[in-house]
Amino acid sequence: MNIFRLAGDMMHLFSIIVLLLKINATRSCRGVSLKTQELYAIVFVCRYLDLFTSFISLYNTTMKLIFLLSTFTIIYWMRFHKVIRVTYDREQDTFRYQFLILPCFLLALVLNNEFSAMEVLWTFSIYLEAVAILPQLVLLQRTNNIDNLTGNYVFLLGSYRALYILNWIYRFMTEPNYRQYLVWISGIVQTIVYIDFFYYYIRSWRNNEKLSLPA
Amino acid sequence: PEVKLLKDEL
Repeated sequence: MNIFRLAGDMMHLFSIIVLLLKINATRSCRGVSLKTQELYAIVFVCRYLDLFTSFISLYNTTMKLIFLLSTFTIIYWMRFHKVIRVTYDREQDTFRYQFLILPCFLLALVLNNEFSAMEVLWTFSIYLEAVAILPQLVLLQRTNNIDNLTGNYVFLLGSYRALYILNWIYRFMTEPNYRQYLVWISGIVQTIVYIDFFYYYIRSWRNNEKLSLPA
Repeated sequence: PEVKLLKDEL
């Protein structure tokens, strides 16, 4: 494992910790998109089916379990926790995610490396992850007062994707036969989705202003 | 095509 990959995974882990802490400490999930969290739950469930079929490393298994568990915890809080669920921006979080799920699934049926259930679901998770942040970005645009932690959450998630690209470049140069075109293209699309957010995040940070995204 | 062994990323 190279430094970019490890740093990327750590960013991903931190992003989730930040979100858990924010919701738990403030007893509020204001500004957090339940739709994005549910999309991530679908992504993780479909991708980590190999937990049952293959063992890669203790690190790998632990991280997968953390991602699954934390995402379901957040969803549970937002849907059922008696204090937190009241703070959910239901009226603002209206992104119709079926318009993401269906095309990604159809694309995975057509464009995959092997037409088997496991492989199609895995490919579907790759495509879906690329766009899963969209409901969250739309919700941030609609939120006038983005709190720091929610902004940091999205920034950390974006950093994780950017670091994965560096990881792929590094692996491509150091490992023979290391190629995964579908993952690379989806990953680049996913990172592009964040560019606009990055621009406003860094600008607000440099100017010492509160983060807000233009509608 | 991709090799199955490559699925070591998260």
